[in-house]
Amino acid sequence: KEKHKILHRLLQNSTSPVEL
Amino acid sequence: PESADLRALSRQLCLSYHRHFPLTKSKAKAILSGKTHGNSPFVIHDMKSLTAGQYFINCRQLPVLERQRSVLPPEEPAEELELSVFRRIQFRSAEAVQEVTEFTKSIPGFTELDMNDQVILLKYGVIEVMTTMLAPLMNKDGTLFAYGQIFMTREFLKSLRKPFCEMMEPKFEFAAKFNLLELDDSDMALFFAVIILSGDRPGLVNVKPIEDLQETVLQALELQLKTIHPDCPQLFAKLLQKMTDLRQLVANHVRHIHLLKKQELQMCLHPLLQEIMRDLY
Repeated sequence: KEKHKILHRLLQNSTSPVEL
Repeated sequence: PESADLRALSRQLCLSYHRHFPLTKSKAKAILSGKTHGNSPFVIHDMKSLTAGQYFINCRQLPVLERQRSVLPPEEPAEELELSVFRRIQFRSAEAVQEVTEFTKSIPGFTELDMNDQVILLKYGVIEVMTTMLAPLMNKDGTLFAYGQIFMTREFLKSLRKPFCEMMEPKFEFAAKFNLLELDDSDMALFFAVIILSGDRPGLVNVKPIEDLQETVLQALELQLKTIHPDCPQLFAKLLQKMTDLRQLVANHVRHIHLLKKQELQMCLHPLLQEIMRDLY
């Protein structure tokens, strides 16, 4: 999960802004 | 499933496609053929026009919601031309990953899949989808960029120093062949879902539900292609063959990026793209 934490976050959050 | 269910699925994916992808194939076609009533893209063909074109990259004419979502790439004044172009392309790619993610989540049944499998499907599918999405933005002379506000010429991209000049050419070659299929936006929506729902990606734990979902989307795609393109009975088979080309193209692209990371000490890879490409091929 640590290896793909941004992808996890993108998949779990709704359309809210994602800080990259 | 009944054909009415398959048509409903097609409609749903098509709606989601239009909701999440700002530059559709039909819009790109209008821009590339000069049918946008004087609103033609700014052409980047050399270093001078690249500098001038930065204004267009930073002032996207997008709805407020889209503008809020985007974070502008940091400016690095004395940056080398090649690295600057590469950074901008990377930045747009990271935004595109977010768009594809939202589309992916709207595929019926996707969010009920095992969470780690969702990550794997997205990780492996997203660059293939983005590469396919690029095809309608391209013609033999160049490619649209920054939501269709910029047209970057193929010659300009080829004039960059090695290895940057070699990065876009394979995409132009793929696009030329892919565009011959003359798919429309609704076909593209279903094809994207088929790409994402590939049950043979490495590391998947629960393959059966993924294959079941893909089978339904494949049926919807086949039905739609027969309905919309009755004069091209081979289209479904031809389109599925493109999936093999796409995998090869993306594998080469990722190898190229890994090589760049080693060779170009000043090059920074976007954290999201880094995460996707790590251990990919």
